[in-house]
Amino acid sequence: ELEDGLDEAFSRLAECRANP
Amino acid sequence: GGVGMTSGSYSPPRVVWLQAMKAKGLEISGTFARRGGVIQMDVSLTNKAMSVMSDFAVQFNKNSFGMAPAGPLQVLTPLGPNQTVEVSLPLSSTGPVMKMEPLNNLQVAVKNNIDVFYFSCQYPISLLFVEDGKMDRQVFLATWKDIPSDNEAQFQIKDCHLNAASNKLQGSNIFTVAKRTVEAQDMLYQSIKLTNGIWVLAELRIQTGNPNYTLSVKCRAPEVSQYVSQCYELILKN
Repeated sequence: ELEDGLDEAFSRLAECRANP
Repeated sequence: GGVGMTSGSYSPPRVVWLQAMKAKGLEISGTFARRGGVIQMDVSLTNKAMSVMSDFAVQFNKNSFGMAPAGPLQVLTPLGPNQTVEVSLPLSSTGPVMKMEPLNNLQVAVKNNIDVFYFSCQYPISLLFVEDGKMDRQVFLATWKDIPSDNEAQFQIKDCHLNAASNKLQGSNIFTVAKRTVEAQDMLYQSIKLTNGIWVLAELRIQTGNPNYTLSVKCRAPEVSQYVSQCYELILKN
């Protein structure tokens, strides 16, 4: 579950940085 | 410039650090390398004088990252006129610290039987990137968030034509913690740990078909960021 959460958090970070 | 890449960590091209005309005939050239976790100064000593040189020794001034010789300068036999000797001097990073300008400057004194000579040289701070610099993913996310955006620096790395940037960087202890692709952009989240315990977090953005990469660096000691970006440039282009 933690791993899924971290995967998701990195996806959000990348999305947010690519489209600020 | 020379291609200083062997398998593993980036090593800069060899340069002349001390000219014979300024050192009573002693010419010193060299480079630096990190091999198996050990920092080494690879030095060539050439005798361009007419008499034999002996009794070599080396000392460093205090410097930003505490680099210091970890042993003597091993020139085992006297150096005759027109002879060159190659020496690998292992370095530690636990010597006395004093902030230098530039940060990666090293002031060196070399003595022989004739006199003492001084020179300055600069090293790529990738020498200081340690092998256990892959940050835990959860810690990375928390640290990225925690470091204020004022501490973020952005750099362009132009004309890169690579399809294995991540592998190449890992050879020099720049570790990819996570990779995401967003709208034809690869976003690589990377970590670096310096010998003095400073962590550097980076985002490398590679757009499909665009040879110009964007590097964002976050660090609690933001003065190191420009030196980190120089290392990316050197590693990716060599």
